Amino acid sequence: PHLRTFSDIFQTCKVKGAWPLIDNKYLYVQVTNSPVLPQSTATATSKLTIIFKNFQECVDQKVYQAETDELPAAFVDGSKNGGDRHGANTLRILEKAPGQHVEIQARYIGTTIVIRQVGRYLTFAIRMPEELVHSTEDKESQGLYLCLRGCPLSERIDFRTFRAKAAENEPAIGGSRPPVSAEGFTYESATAKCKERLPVEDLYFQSCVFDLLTTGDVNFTMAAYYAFEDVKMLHSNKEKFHIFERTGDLTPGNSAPGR
Amino acid sequence: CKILKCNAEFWTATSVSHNSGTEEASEHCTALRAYAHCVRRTARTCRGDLAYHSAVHGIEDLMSQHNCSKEGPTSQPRTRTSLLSLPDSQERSDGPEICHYERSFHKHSAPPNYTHCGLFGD
Repeated sequence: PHLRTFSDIFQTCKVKGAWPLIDNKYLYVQVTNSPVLPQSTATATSKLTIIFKNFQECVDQKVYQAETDELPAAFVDGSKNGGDRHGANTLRILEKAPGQHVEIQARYIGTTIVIRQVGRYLTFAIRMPEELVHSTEDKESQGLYLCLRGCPLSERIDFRTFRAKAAENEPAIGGSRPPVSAEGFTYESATAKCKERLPVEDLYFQSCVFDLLTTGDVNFTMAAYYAFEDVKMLHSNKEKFHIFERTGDLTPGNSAPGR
Repeated sequence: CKILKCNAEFWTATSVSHNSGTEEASEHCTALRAYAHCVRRTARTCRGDLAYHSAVHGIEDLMSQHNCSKEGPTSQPRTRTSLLSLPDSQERSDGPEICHYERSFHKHSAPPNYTHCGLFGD
């Protein structure tokens, strides 16, 4: 999946299996990613577990779990808020679109989480106060959490090399090379498809092109589109909505296209 | 330890009553249960606090005197006595100050900085 970290670093990762996104004093988030095609290193999120930890006189510990085709508007115990305590309503689940879009508001920690199912996979977005993000109990294990530190080097996919190869394989006029995607997307047609929803050629646009070329699944166009919509809703700095450079895996002189 | 806040809420709830007889007794039990609930929430931070231990014993005595059941409705004294006329009563009745990150944060310093993380696609 494509990851935008708390420090606005954008990466494309393998991270197959279960990986923690966040673990601090208040919140634990873990995702499970499955290969999108047999023998492919590209994976997408099929399961999400969120634990809101017990907090003072406000909320009981609550667990939220979503899987492909099961995006509930309740915690695993069936409740929709933080329990029986005085401040229980400062944690609540809102169903925005049944089975497709859920928002969890945790006002006691100033946090909003958006979970969506787009096609067969889940998307995740969070807005959290900076001081809470860094409030880890175990300082030594901070490096593991993807939202904080990004993906380990060995788990990153070199998105740019993939894109360059895809562009090279584009058949010249009158040429006979086969299209890259199993579903028939060429670099050009993937670009055109993504432009319909993402007119700015930023990294959301590029990740959309990558996804169409690796899977041929047009649902990923919508995943990138909604991921950007969530950024617009949750990110506090309008200037940083778009990201144009891959800060995590750039090599010198290999910069992303401009606006 | 916020035991004095619980005491104050209880006295506020029981000092203004226009009812009489059984209704008043029922209201008193409701206020006592709310008082007990408030005191229980402070338990961890009130260990060894004399006012806290007095309140715990006092509530038991009062519940016994008024023949109150431990199970039953609990009032939110603030809601009954003063919030009905306030436009933001919904916001105020959904928890103590500490359960509103932005409200409690603003009291101490500048507005918080927010950060974002997202995961999508393949």
